[in-house]
Amino acid sequence: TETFVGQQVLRILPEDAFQLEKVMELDASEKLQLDFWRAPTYPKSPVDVRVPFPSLQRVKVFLESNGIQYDIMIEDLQSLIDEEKLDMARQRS
Amino acid sequence: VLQTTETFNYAAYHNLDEINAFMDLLVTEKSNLVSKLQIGKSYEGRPINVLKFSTGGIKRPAIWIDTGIHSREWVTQASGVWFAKKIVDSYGKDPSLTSILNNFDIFLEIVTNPDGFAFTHSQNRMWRKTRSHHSGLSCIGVDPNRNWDAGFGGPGSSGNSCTETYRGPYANSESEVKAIVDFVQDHGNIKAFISIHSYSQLLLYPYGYTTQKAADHEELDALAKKAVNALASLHGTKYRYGSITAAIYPASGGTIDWTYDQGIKYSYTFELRDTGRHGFLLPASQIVPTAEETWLALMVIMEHTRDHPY
Repeated sequence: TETFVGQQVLRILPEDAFQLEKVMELDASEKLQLDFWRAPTYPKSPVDVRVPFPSLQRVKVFLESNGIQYDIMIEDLQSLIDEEKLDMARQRS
Repeated sequence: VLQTTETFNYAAYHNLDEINAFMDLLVTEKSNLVSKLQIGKSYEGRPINVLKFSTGGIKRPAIWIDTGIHSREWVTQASGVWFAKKIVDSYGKDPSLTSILNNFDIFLEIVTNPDGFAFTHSQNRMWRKTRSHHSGLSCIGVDPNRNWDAGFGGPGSSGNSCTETYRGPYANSESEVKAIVDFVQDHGNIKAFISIHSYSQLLLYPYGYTTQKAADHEELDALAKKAVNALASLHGTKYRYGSITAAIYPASGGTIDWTYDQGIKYSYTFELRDTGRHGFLLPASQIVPTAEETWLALMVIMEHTRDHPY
């Protein structure tokens, strides 16, 4: 079973066309293995991305160095998944 | 063991077996109104089931609703279950739904991507695509919402099998897509086609593969506005609406572009809750409110379809 330990979902808010282009660069990078839940579209439109643990630091540094605003939308993905599983098991019992 | 659809827990997520059991039970309980059709088999051999709600007649005009083509979007499958129960409970009680069903059949495909859905329950909660493997490719799965024969291979889809938006080697390569294509073409009288996804709270209409406006743009836009207003009236949930390209981004090979090009004027796609706290991990407590508010929008589209024959 795939686990998501240490993975976070970031909400990125590109302010302008330049920042949007930078976020699209992230989207194009296969090495980072990012999973875009909401893809980059327009400036000021939120972008949600699931970031594997090994890429987390690089992505955050990239965003910060380009002055791109972001929040942590989901701090610990695995714990949410565990909660969901537990909830389903509880419902069954 | 599920004994009645009255005691089924609509406020919980269920796996494929449980949803299949629910469908069978619903058919048993209301066999005069609902039947189960198998329209094909998934890549891994699972049946592709569709519930047919019908009060009689042959190939009546019909409304199609599908949920969960992207397997990880669990609130859509859960909403589909709720819609099925809502339809049987409302027939004969709600005059509007009753008149719709007296004139139209409704087809509801609750688990549009059964392999992917099973995989999200057993192996990888974040799986989005089908589970097909095409020879010579390094990764498994195709994005079934890029696999339709509508601008196939164009912008907003990927030719790399390892990406989430991989379009597949050719249009309709996915048995889950081909099954619907064959069904829609064979039926020939589907008047509204509504494909339900999550999340990000949008109601979209064609096109996604071109920036060109659909011929019925004004009508589709006005109807979308009415539908999102109805949706918001229940819990205040705000939706944006527009064509796929205008509201989000170009996405070729998409479901409703194909259905629209087949002549199904009322082709829409929903993106259900939320706007970014839980994403695909929407708490189960939000299933029923999500389904309830979506139902109001669905009713607006279905009523409009009934009242505007073409």
